[in-house]
Amino acid sequence: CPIRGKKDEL
Amino acid sequence: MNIFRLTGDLSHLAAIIILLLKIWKSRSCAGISGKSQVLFALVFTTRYLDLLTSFISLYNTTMKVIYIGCSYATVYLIYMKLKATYDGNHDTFRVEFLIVPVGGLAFLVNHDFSPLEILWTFSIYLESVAILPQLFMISKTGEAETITTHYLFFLGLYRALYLINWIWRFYFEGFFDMIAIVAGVVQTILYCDFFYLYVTKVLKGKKLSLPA
Repeated sequence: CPIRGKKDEL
Repeated sequence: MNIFRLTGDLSHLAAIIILLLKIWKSRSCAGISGKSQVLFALVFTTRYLDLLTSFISLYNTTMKVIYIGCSYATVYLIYMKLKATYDGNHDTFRVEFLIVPVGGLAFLVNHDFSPLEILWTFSIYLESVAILPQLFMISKTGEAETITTHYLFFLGLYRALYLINWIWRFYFEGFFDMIAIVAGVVQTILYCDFFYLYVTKVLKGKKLSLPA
């Protein structure tokens, strides 16, 4: 599953 | 950050600026779907609420503020300042047919059932279909101004570059976000027939007119 909370993209 | 994501962001920024300048300089929003622009403003508003909660980088914050500012400025020009030039008769896509299913899906398929995460998921799903009213309007008017096709090209290119960015990040960082990837693939696919027309017509100096 994705690395949680890694919202570093626009 | 990698070259694909940076180029993608700059392509996205170019699209947003091209559209805003086109409307501002020509004092006209003819051929532009106000509905798509409202959807994009909604996409940025629901996605960038984390501006209030977390700081990632100066670049991240700056770009988010620019995107939100330009998208609201564009909506303002279309629906207020240059309302007289808005072609409402051809901008008839039923956006409720987009917002309701996307809203429902965001509740059903997300990474975390928290308000910020659901809004982010809603924004990702909505962005993948937000261009439909614009593409629908072009199919109804049967043509598009060349500057509008450049706007659409950069807008479509940005998410295509993001797809490569996600391959890059999976390979080098082991990072992937299935929701963003699936929505990004759908979004890019929706541009395919436009890309074909853009390459075969606009890049050859012809006007983009339908049927092809």
